[in-house]
Amino acid sequence: LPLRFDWRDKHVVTQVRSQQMCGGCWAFSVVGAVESAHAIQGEPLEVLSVQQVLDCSYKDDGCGGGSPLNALRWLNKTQVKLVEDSEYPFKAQNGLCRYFSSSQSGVSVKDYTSHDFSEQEDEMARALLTFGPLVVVVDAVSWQDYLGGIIQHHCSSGEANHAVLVTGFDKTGRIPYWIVRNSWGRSWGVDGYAHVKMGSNICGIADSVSAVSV
Amino acid sequence: TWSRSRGRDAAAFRESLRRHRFLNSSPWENTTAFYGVNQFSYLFPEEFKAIYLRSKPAMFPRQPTEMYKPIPNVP
Repeated sequence: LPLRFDWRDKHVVTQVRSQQMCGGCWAFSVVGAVESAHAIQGEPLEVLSVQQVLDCSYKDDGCGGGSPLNALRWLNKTQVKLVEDSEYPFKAQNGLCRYFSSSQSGVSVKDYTSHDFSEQEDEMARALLTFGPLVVVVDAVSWQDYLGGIIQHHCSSGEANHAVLVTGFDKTGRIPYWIVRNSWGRSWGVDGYAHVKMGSNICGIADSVSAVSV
Repeated sequence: TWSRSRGRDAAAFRESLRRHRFLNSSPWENTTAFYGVNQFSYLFPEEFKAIYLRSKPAMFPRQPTEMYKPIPNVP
């Protein structure tokens, strides 16, 4: 493993977005992973529609909450093409699912994997290198007040409540950490990102990990 | 939707300041994260949870550990 790796350096991660007053973190994380997987394939980096996932992933509850796993199952099962955000923009509220013709351009999910990587965070780092940014679900209660630095305490595993996207890791310093893209805007944390200590399953970051291929 | 008032905002903010003091004065030696005022400081934790922490966890299978076998002595 390299000492430091961040998919942002490869220009395959879209800008941090804000979910506003919508509980749609699960959709933001999944769409972020699809955007990156698409760009890693050599395609242009496109901002895809979170609203489409919020409205159409029928086992979830849109801005009322959901599960990345349900969204991935839905994307994989239906082979729905995620359209560009400009085509189906974010409204921060639930809406009726819009359908597009098969000729509409978009990105569909070919496959996904979901695993528990607790006590195997080096394997998780390998998965990050192999597949691209990873969707994870963490305990983010104390993230309400986070300003920066490496999160090591004040959260637990087994209490997951917030979906985010791991884009990289950094082991060059005294405390190795995951680089985590959040969906609370760029003014939160470190330009919209959090740094979470690697190796101790902090905040349950390795408990529910999903990777996407497109 | 939460009914907001200046009094409620102020109370949530005061509680946030108390929380920041606690989070920043942890007993661990290796503390590197810092906590303080941000866009969520006017929310009570239960409001914050209700609005922003809406992802449901799922149980996933453990990532299978690779079995490493010793390489036999070969010429």
